[in-house]
Amino acid sequence: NEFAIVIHGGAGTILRKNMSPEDEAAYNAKLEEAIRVGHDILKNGGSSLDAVEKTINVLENSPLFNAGKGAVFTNAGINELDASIMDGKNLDAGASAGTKTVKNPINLARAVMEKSPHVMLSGEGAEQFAKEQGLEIVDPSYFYTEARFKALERVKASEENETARDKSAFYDPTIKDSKFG
Amino acid sequence: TVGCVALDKNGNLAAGTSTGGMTNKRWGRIGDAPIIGAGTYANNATCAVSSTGWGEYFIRAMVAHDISALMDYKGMSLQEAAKEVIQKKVPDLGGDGGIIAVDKDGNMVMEFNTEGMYRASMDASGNLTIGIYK
Repeated sequence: NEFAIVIHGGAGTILRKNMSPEDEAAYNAKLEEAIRVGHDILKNGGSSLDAVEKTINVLENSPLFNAGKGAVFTNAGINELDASIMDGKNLDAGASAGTKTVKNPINLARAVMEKSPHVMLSGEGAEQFAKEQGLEIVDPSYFYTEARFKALERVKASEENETARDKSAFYDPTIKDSKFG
Repeated sequence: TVGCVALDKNGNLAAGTSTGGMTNKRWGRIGDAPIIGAGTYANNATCAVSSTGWGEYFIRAMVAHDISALMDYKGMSLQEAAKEVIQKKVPDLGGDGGIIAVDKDGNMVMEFNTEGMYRASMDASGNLTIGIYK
């Protein structure tokens, strides 16, 4: 191929029996929308970096995928986002980790690569750099989705149950409570 | 996690990955997505790779760079290198996940060892493939 593009939206225990036809259609449609953005850029002579950034923006802006809007939640109930990008021409690379207010982390990773002397920035420093570069900053609530928040609550509940179950193993009738050690 | 790899008309390869990380993560845990060489790698001499999987194992296996290195130092094809890393090296460590990749000749690979991976590819002729399940 003179040019080519491939995308992914995450791997895991994705089972046909767990997905409704409507969900499947929504994922297929979003994947097609995203890859066509990048393919058009390449077809018109655009750069692979632009194709990568703009295609990932479509996926980051969709609540269907664990990136950007639709990101999963940390134990503290917030969204911390990471991204990286690399240019095969000169092995240049950029990355950002742990940001909470940058709407499109892949854009920040590219800015780190092209506008800073570093490869990776993290946390508040990365957010400060994003502001200085004029990238779109959003309120952390922008990333919230009901489905991901419920997933966090499920994980926490199962973890607590486990602890509760473990704890019951140490139940001491004399103190009518659990004691460890 | 989402990712994209691309080859443009000037023969330049690029790769990118973006993620929200892992549900219920603590202590500032970082996975492979922002780690160059693990979640993302691109080299015009070999390939561009974007990963999605159990981050700790993809970091330890340096998955994205490993695939490029197998092509570079052992002359493997992109398909062979991706298979070796995703179907052998990562599971042998106890991890799981997948990668998408394109090489300098425009060959495209989508290799994963999980039940499914949301994925799509499109070549210069506009042939589109979309997949979710294995």
